[in-house]
Amino acid sequence: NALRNETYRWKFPIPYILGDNLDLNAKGVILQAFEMFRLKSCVDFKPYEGEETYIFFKKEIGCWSMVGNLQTGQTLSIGERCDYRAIVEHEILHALGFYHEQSRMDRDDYVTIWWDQIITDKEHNFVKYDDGYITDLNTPYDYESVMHYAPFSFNKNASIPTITAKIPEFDDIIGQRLDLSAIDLERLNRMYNCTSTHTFLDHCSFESENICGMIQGTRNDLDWVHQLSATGQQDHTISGRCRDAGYFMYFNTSSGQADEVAVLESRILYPKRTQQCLQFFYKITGSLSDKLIIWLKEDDGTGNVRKMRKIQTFQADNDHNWKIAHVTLSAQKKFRYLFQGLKGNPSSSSGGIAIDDITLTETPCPTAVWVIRNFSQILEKPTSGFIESPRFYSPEGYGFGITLQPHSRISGYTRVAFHLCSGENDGVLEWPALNRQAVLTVLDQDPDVSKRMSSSKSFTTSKDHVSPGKTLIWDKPSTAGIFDASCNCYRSLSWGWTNFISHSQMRRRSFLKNDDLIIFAEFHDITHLNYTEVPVKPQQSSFMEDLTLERQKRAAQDTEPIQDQLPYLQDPCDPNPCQNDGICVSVKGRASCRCPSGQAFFFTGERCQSMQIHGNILGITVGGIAGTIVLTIVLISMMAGRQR
Amino acid sequence: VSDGHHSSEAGADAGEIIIDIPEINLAAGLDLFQGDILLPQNER
Repeated sequence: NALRNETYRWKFPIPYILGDNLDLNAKGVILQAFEMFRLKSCVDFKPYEGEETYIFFKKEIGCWSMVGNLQTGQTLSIGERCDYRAIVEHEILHALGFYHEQSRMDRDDYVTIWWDQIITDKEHNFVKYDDGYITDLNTPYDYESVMHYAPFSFNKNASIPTITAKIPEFDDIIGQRLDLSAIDLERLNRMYNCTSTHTFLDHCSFESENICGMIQGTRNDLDWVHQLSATGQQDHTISGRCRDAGYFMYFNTSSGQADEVAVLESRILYPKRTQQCLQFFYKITGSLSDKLIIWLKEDDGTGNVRKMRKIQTFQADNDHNWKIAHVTLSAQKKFRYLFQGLKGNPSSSSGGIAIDDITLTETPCPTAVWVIRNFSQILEKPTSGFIESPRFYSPEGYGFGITLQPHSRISGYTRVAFHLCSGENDGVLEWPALNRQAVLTVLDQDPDVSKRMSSSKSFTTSKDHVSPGKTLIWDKPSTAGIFDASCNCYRSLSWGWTNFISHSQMRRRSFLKNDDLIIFAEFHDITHLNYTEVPVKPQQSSFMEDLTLERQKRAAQDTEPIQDQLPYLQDPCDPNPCQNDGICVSVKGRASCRCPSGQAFFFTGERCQSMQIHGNILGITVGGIAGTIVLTIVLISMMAGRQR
Repeated sequence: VSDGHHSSEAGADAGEIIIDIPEINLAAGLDLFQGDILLPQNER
């Protein structure tokens, strides 16, 4: 449901300002939403540096936006309780030029609007747009769009909906606030002609014979086998959905000799940032001495990808389930990643090593990963009990855990919450732990990261978070918490969401693949986001201009993601510096012009600025002119001799 | 699953309940176009 008028479209990156009246948590969530657009589309954002058009994120009353680029600089409000990633994505999609899904011209074919149930004078919320004004970008009606409103929006009676789907199965889906849907992204990428994204590098579920351009290592005799699921060996991609379906890569360790290896190499990849996260699923069913080793092979400085670095080793254990793994690569030049399978003891192995569903992104790996097995069995028990995760440590050293209540006090929902744990670093850490953002993500395990619609929620620790006994929750857990023998630590009161995710949402998509629920958790200091606002179009004295520029520079550094950008991220050929239709090529980060050449003329110079004539053409021309002159002189002299 | 009662502080129920954009804006007394769209002055 996108604006047709192209004058309302943005050029990327979109300049933004994070107003200082925004809650600290909202600032962090806005940056998370930017990262999601960078991962899944070509939409990009940059800190404002005096451009005419920009988005000014502010905390006004409510959550709202304007539609499209108004070419003037525009406000987008992330007010109280709007600081959720999906809500920020919804408002940014408005700013990018999208209206609500249910205001499509053809919406009455797909949903019913119960006009008599709408609050009086709120009917305008359900108007439709003419297709002369908006376009569906040739995509079907999307019940799953993050731009769709939920059934009970603007209703008079709390239990009677105002909008329902013509196919009742979708009544549970409309109004989802997990993430951008696949069709939201298709539209966005069509509208802005996206052909690539900023932080996605590679993905492979091994479903196709070309195994995503991966190659078998040539220095060893054994190969990984592209294997179809069979009884006893299920793949991960479509695990549990179909029998005898789905492929994975397998290295049999039950025969041959110990220390034999098989190596699987990725194709060559080109990083834009300095940190990559390799996520994959693996299982080791062979001997306990089997190993899976991850290597990085980087450009050695001469253009050859041959400099090896051992990154991480995964050792077999008695757990034969699919496990999720995250490996930080930190490649700065073109590279390949390698999976090395190593046979431990074939005589004690009756299986092997399997890998599946690889994703490589230029985003940080999660700090904490908690896997809860057999979750559907847990959901089936109608208990009000809860599960606590093991203790994890944040990058700063804070101990923390996740509390999960499968059946929260809101029927049909699971509560997910965050708590602090006492830990070995408590003596040196800052207490209370304020201005730290906790991010909890229930992972949609779709093999394709662009199609994942994980549920992610964040809050930032504040002095307003107090327990019923009026003690600050974020004080030292050894004084504010209660001892828990399971972790031999003190756990503080948990802070979270009673309706984090619904049971019906969890049973859809791939939240419970293999019957595993996977939760990621982060806990990062975001104090540096306290002052991010920069003035608009400064018209000040040179001293103040310097001060402003310095502040803008600092804000730009502060608000960008933690990861460094590689210098060649800025395309030296944009804009094209070559004149006379020269083609620009980036050579080692510098622009190099390939100048056009015609049959008679060609262009030279660093920027193709000089026109020259081909030597043979010049020779023929000069020779021809000289010959003509000589012939003319001879003829004139002969005629003059005859007259005499 | 630890059943019955909360044996630790971490299990207690504190935090927020997520509500959607129309509810947030209605509760705030906002009456924007389609719930959350601010129209430019010339289009109002």
